[in-house]
Amino acid sequence: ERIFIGDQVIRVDVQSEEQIQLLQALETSQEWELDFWLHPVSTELPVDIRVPRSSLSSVKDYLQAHSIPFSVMIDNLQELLDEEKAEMEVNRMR
Amino acid sequence: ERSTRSFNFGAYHTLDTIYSWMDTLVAEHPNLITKQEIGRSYENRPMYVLKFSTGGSNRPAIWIDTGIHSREWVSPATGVWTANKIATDYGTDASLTSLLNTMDIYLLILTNPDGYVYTHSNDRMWRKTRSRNSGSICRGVDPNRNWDAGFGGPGASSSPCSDSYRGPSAHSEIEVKNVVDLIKSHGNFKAFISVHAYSQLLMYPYGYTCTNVPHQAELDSIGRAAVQKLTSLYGTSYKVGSICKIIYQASGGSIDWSYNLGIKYSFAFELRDTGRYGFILPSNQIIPTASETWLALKHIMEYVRDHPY
Repeated sequence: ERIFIGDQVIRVDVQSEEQIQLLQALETSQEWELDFWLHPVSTELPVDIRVPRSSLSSVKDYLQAHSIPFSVMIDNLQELLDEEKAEMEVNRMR
Repeated sequence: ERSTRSFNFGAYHTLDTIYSWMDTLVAEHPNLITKQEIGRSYENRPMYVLKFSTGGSNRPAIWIDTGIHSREWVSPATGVWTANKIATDYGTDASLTSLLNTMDIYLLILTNPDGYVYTHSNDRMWRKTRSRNSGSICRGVDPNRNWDAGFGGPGASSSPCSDSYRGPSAHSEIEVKNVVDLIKSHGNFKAFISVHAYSQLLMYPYGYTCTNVPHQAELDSIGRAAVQKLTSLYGTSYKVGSICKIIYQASGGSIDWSYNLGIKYSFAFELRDTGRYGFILPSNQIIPTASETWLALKHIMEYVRDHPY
């Protein structure tokens, strides 16, 4: 199975058109293997990005360098998935 | 011995469990529900639609699909709860009963069975189908970019490695074609509702263009009234608008296709998120999500019943 240990989902509350364009540039780049859960389209909607552990520092540096505010929505994706899986297992046994 | 009463609607389930539960539901409501195989997936899994009908021949019908994107687990979980809700409320809820006395409801709970299985076995974050793409190592097509509605236009990718890959041609995905064939051969669908997760939106066409549809005002009004009812339960806030105007331009989407086919009441839901979990919405939120969604779904269905065309 694919493992998501250390992957984070970060939420960006986009504040300007310029920030949207910077995030769109990230979206087209395949270098950091980002998975956009919510896409950069409008200042009215948040942008959620799943960032592989290996790209975390690069992505955060990029956002900070462009003064794009973000918060960590999911700190370690694998933890949530493990909980989800354990819960399913308990339910199946029940 | 099994019963739908012992089924846990507040949990996520595998495809096999959901398919097995469908048989139980049908067995408990033999005069209301039938399970129809509408075709097979790319990996040869059956695709089952639950048909809720009290009789008649080719009655006007409402289409609801859930789970077209595999990782959006709360969508099919909501579909399961909704199927049970329709079954148990028929005969006790006067409005739903009157609806089912004149119309049929078709509910496709697992629209992308291969992808759903893959999210349970290999990659929880998988979104697309599992078809092979000629000349590429990347698999899968975004089944909500594959419909014949502005196919190939903006808001869909031509790269097989993209999560929004549109596929080589419209309806190239067998899962999409199975639905298209059923809707076309039936010919009397009056509503087409597709359920996604997660952004808390209720949308109507178009996605492939930002031009207003001819029925924009009516669809907007229905959507706002539906969302008002949804919000009344837990205060969940939704936005309402056309796909293009409230999210982004996206070509090849299912409700654009259904609208252009003549199904006026075409809507897409993006179900709730708490702002903390995205696609990993905890299972204890399935029933609240489904319960609030039901209020909006019911409003749309009642409107369709009361406004024949």
